[in-house]
Amino acid sequence: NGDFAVIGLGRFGSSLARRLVALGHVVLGIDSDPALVQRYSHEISQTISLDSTDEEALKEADLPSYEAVVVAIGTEFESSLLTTVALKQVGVKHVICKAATTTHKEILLKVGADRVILPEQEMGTKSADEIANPRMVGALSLSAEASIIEVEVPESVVGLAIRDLNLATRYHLTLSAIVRGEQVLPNPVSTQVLRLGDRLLLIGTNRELDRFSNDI
Amino acid sequence: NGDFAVIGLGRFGSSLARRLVALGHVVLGIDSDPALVQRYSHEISQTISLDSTDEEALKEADLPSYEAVVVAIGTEFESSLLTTVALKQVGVKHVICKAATTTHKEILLKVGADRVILPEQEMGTKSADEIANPRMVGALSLSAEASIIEVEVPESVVGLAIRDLNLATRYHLTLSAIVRGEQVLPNPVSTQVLRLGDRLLLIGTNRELDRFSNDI
Ligand SMILES: Nc1ncnc2c1ncn2[C@@H]1O[C@H](COP(=O)(O)OP(=O)(O)OP(=O)(O)O)[C@@H](O)[C@H]1O
Ligand SMILES: Nc1ncnc2c1ncn2[C@@H]1O[C@H](COP(=O)(O)OP(=O)(O)OP(=O)(O)O)[C@@H](O)[C@H]1O
Repeated sequence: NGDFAVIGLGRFGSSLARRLVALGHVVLGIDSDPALVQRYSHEISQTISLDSTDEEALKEADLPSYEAVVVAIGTEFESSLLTTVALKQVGVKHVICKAATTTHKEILLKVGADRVILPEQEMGTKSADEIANPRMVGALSLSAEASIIEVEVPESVVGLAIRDLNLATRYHLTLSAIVRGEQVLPNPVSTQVLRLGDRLLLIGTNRELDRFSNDI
Repeated sequence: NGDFAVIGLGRFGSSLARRLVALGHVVLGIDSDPALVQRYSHEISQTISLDSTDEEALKEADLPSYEAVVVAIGTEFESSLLTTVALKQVGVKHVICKAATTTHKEILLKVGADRVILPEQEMGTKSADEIANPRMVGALSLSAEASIIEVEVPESVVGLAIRDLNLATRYHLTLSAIVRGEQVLPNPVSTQVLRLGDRLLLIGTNRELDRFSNDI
């Protein structure tokens, strides 16, 4: 159960830090703004106010002992860049940065960031998927061509049995489970009748999943 | 296959618009900045420059004919608020907004936004899940207590057969599929031997999924 450090307690950094704490991890929150350090002092395991571009201050925080350090500084690119370089120089094993644009991301990767996240662009793409297909409540990409999706049954199939959907014969899809309210029914029998509100967990190629979603 | 309109072609709005176009939808991109309208004119089906707080200009764009309209204006809250109110007033069926804070989100929902996204906060939370559990390459929440996760097999189980993992007996987990490179093997037989790089698609309670992830 690793310890993590998050530098920059803006909207991205503070949400990330809180979630890590909720998942049971010890988190060190760092920000040069004492007001933010104060605000999160009760929600994050430990918080300190320091300027991450100050190599001496960074050394005192013993950051190489953390499983990973997140650089959650977005608008001030130079600070983000200098901090990333300093972290790699003192030997932090895993550095994750947020960035505002793909150009900033490329630069951070070049100077040693292990991973760079573009929150606005990535949420834009993810939101488009949800907006385009509102009945698709979830999707996981498994390969370039296949996914598993969670899709709400439309009223048109309520009362039908699973076998009436011809999932395997017509669409080459596998039904992994039915989600019914708070219950999950894995590998349901083909005679199982679908109810309003049911969600189907389907595995198949993206092409066939799309075709199925459009057909129903 | 619905048409969508996106107001605000910043990082969030432009990524969202491009993704909708990639998914095969017709998209109208709107921004008051002509430079952005120009920049995306080749990537988005149709682009126009107008001020979305101008009700007359909004009426001319015939926005109620779109399946949904996205208000992707973040930093200028008043513009986002006025635009949302205007859109609902002219009868747009579905309005999706981005917002900077939970307070802004609550206000937008009160004035009629159907859905409000907080990109930085939501990506912070999502990134924390990925950082905390790097071997967990994907997860879909199915209910309050259950999920389906995609987890890479650690070297310790390579060469073992599925039945040696005691997924059902020890963890009450269902193995929906093995993902091997670009191949997906649904409902694999219990004698299937695990290889390096394999990913397991497992359904179960979050508690048991966690326990399993920690045990391996
Ligand atoms: N050199 C630094 N050392 C420590 N903290 C810093 C430094 N530079 C910026 N910060 C902090 O990082 C936080 C996030 O920075 P900033 O607001 O520039 O990024 P942002 O990407 O706009 O934030 P958000 O995550 O809210 O979108 C701020 O709270 C700021 O005080
Ligand atoms: N009244 C308006 N009418 C049309 N477009 C507008 C209006 N107000 C702002 N915009 C546009 O919306 C876009 C996004 O706005 P802004 O940059 O304030 O938000 P942001 O949340 O910081 O953006 P990003 O999505 O990059 O994070 C800008 O390109 C801006 O020109």
